[in-house]
Amino acid sequence: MKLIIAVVQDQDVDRLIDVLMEKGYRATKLASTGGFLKAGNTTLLIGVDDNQADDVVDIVKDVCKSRTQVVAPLTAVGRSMNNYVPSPIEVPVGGAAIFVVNVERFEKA
Amino acid sequence: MKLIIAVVQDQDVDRLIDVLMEKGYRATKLASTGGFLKAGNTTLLIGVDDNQADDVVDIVKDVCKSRTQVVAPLTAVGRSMNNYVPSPIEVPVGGAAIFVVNVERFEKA
Amino acid sequence: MKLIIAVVQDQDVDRLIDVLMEKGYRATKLASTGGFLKAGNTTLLIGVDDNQADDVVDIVKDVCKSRTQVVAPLTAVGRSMNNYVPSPIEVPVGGAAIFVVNVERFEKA
Ligand SMILES: Nc1ncnc2c1ncn2[C@@H]1O[C@@H]2COP(=O)(O)O[C@H]3[C@@H](O)[C@H](n4cnc5c(N)ncnc54)O[C@@H]3COP(=O)(O)O[C@H]2[C@H]1O
Ligand SMILES: Nc1ncnc2c1ncn2[C@@H]1O[C@@H]2COP(=O)(O)O[C@H]3[C@@H](O)[C@H](n4cnc5c(N)ncnc54)O[C@@H]3COP(=O)(O)O[C@H]2[C@H]1O
Ligand SMILES: Nc1ncnc2c1ncn2[C@@H]1O[C@@H]2COP(=O)(O)O[C@H]3[C@@H](O)[C@H](n4cnc5c(N)ncnc54)O[C@@H]3COP(=O)(O)O[C@H]2[C@H]1O
Repeated sequence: MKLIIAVVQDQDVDRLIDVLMEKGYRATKLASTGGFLKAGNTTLLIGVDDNQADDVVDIVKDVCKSRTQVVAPLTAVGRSMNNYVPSPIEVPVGGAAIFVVNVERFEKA
Repeated sequence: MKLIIAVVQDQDVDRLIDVLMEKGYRATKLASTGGFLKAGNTTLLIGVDDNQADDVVDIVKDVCKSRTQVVAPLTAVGRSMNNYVPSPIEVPVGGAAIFVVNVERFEKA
Repeated sequence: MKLIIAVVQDQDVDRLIDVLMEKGYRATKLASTGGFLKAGNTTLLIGVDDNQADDVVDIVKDVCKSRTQVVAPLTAVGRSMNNYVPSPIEVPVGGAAIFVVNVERFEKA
């Protein structure tokens, strides 16, 4: 048995849990906060059989991979600046920190 | 030293902590959510000496064991249905997922 | 890789995270509750390279060490009791429980 402790971004959590549940994995969600940016994120506890750990790590990496998202910057409200339309910008999103820890004993009550 | 990580149902937590405290065990409580039912539950961290781990696992299993609870269904309010009284039903409650992890080093500040 | 799980008092958390971030360490914060006093405290997850674990444990012990704080008791409001001024009292604060756990595999997505 392994316990996977994954710190993921809030915007990826719902999709990640959906994929895990569909595949029959079990997970517990804890609200957390990043030490550096002080922004809310999520810590997942996922207990799996030894031979499932690699699959779950791949799922987390796939759903939560760092990527850039194109967002249209908030255009200035009001008088146009000579019809200036700001071009969309790319911002980094996603990312995850994944720890795999050995479980000496697992019990279901 | 072992760290016991137990995910338990909210209705069992107070009794479980009472029993653990009475026996002199130490515990920390974290609010959590089930991945599947999306309902609130509780994750407990219980750091114990190696030779106490089995005792604590037994306590968690005993207090949180899956069982059925007899509940009287909400009877329809208002006009009686020819004096029909629904018989009580059994619903499953309790349960716990218990992970025992090895602690390489423990310090108290 | 080691995962340090530290349960610390709320009044030490901000200073502790500042020191950890300044030194380039990574940390995730989880709100928690003490099992015995039922007071809010904080659980930190700090994933570090093997050779950094001792340094981080020292930082936590240094910032969170149990100490006494001198506080002036709330003086009675109103008519003075023959100019009686209660002398300050010492109350215990701080403290931390620090668990170092081995990480079999660490991945960044
Ligand atoms: N080894 C570890 N142990 C425990 N938790 C870990 C961890 N590595 C990552 N995390 C968690 O994952 C979040 C995202 O980390 P990431 O490395 O992608 O992205 C990080 C990283 O690129 C940067 N960062 C974090 N700490 C830093 C530091 N001390 N100095 C410079 N940059 C830092 O800021 C981003 C946001 O960090 P934040 O702390 O708000 O949020 C972090 C933290 O909650
Ligand atoms: N290996 C593990 N790793 C991490 N956390 C674990 C875990 N096993 C159990 N848990 C935690 O314990 C709660 C109760 O699990 P239990 O197995 O008794 O009861 C479970 C199980 O009977 C069922 N279930 C969970 N995941 C499922 C899935 N992917 N497919 C089908 N049934 C599932 O639904 C009940 C409620 O699940 P929920 O996720 O809401 O809540 C779970 C979850 O928070
Ligand atoms: N082995 C362990 N596993 C998991 N979490 C641990 C732990 N050891 C300490 N903690 C966490 O750290 C907090 C401070 O513990 P400390 O030992 O400094 O200070 C403790 C201790 O001096 C005393 N205490 C705790 N449990 C006791 C018990 N069963 N019987 C008598 N005294 C207890 O009360 C203080 C506050 O305890 P509280 O539970 O509210 O809060 C605890 C708990 O959240």
